[in-house]
Amino acid sequence: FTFRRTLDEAFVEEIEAELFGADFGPETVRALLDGPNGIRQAWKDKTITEAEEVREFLKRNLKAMLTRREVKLAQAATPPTVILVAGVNGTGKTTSIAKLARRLRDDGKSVVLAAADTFRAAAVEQLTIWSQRLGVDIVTGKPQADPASVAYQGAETALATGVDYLIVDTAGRLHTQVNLMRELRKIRDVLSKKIPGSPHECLLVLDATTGQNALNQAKLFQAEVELSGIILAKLDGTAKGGIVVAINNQLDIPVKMIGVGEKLEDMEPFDVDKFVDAVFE
Amino acid sequence: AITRRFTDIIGNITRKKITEGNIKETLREIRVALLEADVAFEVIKDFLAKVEAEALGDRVLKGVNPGQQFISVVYEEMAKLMGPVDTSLHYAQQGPTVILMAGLQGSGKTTTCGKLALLLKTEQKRRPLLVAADVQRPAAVEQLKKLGEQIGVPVFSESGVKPPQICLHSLDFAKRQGCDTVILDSAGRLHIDEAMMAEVKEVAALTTPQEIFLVCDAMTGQDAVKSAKQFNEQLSLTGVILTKLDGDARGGAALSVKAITGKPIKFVGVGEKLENTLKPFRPDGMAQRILG
Ligand SMILES: Nc1nc2c(ncn2[C@@H]2O[C@H](COP(=O)(O)OP(=O)(O)OP(=O)(O)O)[C@@H](O)[C@H]2O)c(=O)[nH]1
Ligand SMILES: Nc1nc2c(ncn2[C@@H]2O[C@H](COP(=O)(O)OP(=O)(O)OP(=O)(O)O)[C@@H](O)[C@H]2O)c(=O)[nH]1
Ligand SMILES: [Mg+2]
Ligand SMILES: [Mg+2]
Repeated sequence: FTFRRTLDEAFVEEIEAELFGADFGPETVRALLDGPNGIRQAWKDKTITEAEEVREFLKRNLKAMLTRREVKLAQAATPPTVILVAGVNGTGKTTSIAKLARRLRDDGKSVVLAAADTFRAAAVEQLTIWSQRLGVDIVTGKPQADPASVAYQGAETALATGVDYLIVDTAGRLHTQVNLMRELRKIRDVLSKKIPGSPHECLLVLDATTGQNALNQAKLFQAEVELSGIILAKLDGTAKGGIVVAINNQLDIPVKMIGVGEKLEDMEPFDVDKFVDAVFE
Repeated sequence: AITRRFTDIIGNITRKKITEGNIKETLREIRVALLEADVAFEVIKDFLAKVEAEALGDRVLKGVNPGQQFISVVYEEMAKLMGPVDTSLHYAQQGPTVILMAGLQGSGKTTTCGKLALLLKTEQKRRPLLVAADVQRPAAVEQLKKLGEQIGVPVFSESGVKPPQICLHSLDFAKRQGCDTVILDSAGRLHIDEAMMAEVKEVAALTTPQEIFLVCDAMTGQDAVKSAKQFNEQLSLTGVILTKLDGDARGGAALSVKAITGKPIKFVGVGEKLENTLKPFRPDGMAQRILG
């Protein structure tokens, strides 16, 4: 005998708490509950009559909202394909780059890393250790060197060695730090001058535990360097990362990869069904 | 913005009272503002219910509408909930004072260790020792060593040993070196990782810290309650440090964490450098920032 929940206002409030708890944010939750395709309307139209139907209904709507489905990484017409990785402090950029490099390496691609975070203590050492564990080359500069010069060196090395992929790590920076955002644009410009058409991927790393501020981050990074995708890290925690729906809807940026742990193998292509189902687990 | 509407509330009391009806719209606006600010859903519900219950029947001030007056009550109660100002650091009566930093991955623990060491050295004339007890993140020990070099503070590390033993050994090292304050860095960990939570619990058991800080990122969303609750239950925190407040995150996590744990937010991180970027937490300023 299973206790069957009644579809009533109390139940809808529970669902609302669940949706907010997943960091979908007021606009998205409003649409899901009170919008023309929302629960309350479906309840009124008798499209939904049982409590059990509500979550499935929401899942379908959420999956429909996540319109962008590209998870494949770009591949340039001629190598190297250049991937620039950016984001605010501590989101998981350096670790995500190591994971990306592992996937590419296991896919038979050659990779070189550029340690263009020349600012933070031991940032270069951190990426260097990953490069050693991966068996891939790394380009580094002097401490406090201009990050754009390291990116340039990386591009030169990539061209000279005919490697398939160049991945450029950058320092964490708040989207509100105008000079640092300008520095990021300069890194991007230096890459595109040296390797026309690059960066072929410009990925923003978001921390899944971040709330509504992730939308501001995406907006401002998008304005500065035109993002091609998002890596949503730390989804192995309890945070659901629901903000990516608003990012998809308002900025049209796809989630390409998710980080699900701290090891090299802890990265998966974004799977809309898995992601949405996990929200309600 | 909401806060602009209450800062000029002064005046005489009228015969009008705050009722459910005349603050209904304002309540809705405040709720949306708090959700946009990342305050946890359940915390908003409990907090607003409590403030509403207390405000109902209050006499309205002259020249102010009930909604505006209610906002000022919300602001006062929020500042009160997150306060009082508490930047206390409990020093040991004998032997070194031990401070443990814990929290989720990337929240700013290692950097905050450096900031605190510098603050204690320059403002409190303490002789701190930094302990590099994160042995799993690549170059974590190196990171803390570099920060120590920058501020002239010694860093203790030990290879081939687990974090609880590293921390225990650091106390003897501190005594031998004449360091009176030991700041223990720790690896970032998930509150749902039983082994890692057990590990940091063991560190606390072996070193009996005078202060155990949860280092929490100011941009944390609804998850803040889940992680803070677990860290508090496992570690009996003595305080919270909110980092990256120099960004534009509204910081609703501050209200969530205080409401859920009851532990004081003592400091805030407002920058990546080590100098002058660790400030006392100001509840009224935070309330204003959260309300927007
Ligand atoms: N649990 C978990 N931890 C992660 C994940 N990705 C990264 N981390 C951890 O998050 C912390 C920060 O990762 P970094 O790669 O140094 O982050 P970053 O963005 O490069 O940081 P900065 O360069 O300082 O801005 C480290 O402890 C990582 O191990 C993930 O998917 N899951
Ligand atoms: N803007 C800003 N950045 C900060 C602040 N505190 C720390 N950071 C940055 O946040 C990033 C992560 O800081 P860490 O000290 O490495 O974080 P952590 O908690 O030790 O990370 P793990 O050990 O991997 O869990 C780094 O880029 C720091 O420079 C702050 O108050 N403001
Ligand atoms: Mg990094
Ligand atoms: Mg650390």
